[in-house]
Amino acid sequence: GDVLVLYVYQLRKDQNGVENVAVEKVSYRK
Amino acid sequence: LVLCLGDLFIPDRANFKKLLTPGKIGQILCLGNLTSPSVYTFLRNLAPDLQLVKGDFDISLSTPAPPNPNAAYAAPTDQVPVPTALSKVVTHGGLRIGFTHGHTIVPPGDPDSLLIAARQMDVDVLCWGGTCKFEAYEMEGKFFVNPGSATGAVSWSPDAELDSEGEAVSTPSFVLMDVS
Repeated sequence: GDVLVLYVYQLRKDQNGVENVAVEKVSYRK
Repeated sequence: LVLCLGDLFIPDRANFKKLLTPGKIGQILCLGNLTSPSVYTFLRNLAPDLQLVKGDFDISLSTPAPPNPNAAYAAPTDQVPVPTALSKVVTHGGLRIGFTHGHTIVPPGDPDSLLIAARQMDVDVLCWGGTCKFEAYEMEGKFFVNPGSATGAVSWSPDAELDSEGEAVSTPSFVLMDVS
C-alpha cells in the first residue's frame, strides 16, 4: 500500500534557552 | 514533498524560514488563519501549488504587501485571495489527504469528531489545525495530523501547555509529507 512519511519539524529551546530545530519521522501505511 | 502548516497568525519564524527554500516542495496545504499578505507571498514563491482553506480568524488579505527591498524573493505582485473553502481534498498516489482548519470540528480536536469528518470526506489522511498544538496518530486505519503552529502562536485551549510562570507556551512546528 501507499506509505506516507511525516517529517515533523519543531523549534525547541534547550536548557540555555537556545532554539534548535528538531526533526522526527512518523510513518503511516494505508 | 507536501508542506502542511497552519495557525500562522504572525508573519514568520526565522529559524523555519531559512529551512523552507523554493524548489524542494511541490505542494503546500495551509490550514487557515493566513493573516498576512507577506506570508501569502512567501508561500506562493515556495511551491507551485498552494492550497488554502478558510480559518476562523482570516482577515482581509486583499491589501497588497508592502514592497520589501530586502526580501529574498520577488516583490508581491499576486492578488491575494480570501479562502472560502472550509475543507479540501488532494490525492497523492493512492492516498486521499483531506485538510481543514478545524473550527468546524465540534468539539474542537475531538478524535471521534475528526474520524467522522475523515469518513465524510472519504480520506485516508486528515490534516487539521486550530489548536496550535502538534498531534499525529492513527485511528481506525486513518491517519490524523495537526501540524501545530508554524510560528508558535499560543493556543486558547484550556489544556494549553503552561510555563513555570503560568504563561501559555507553544512549540513552533510544521510537517513535511512524503508519499511513496
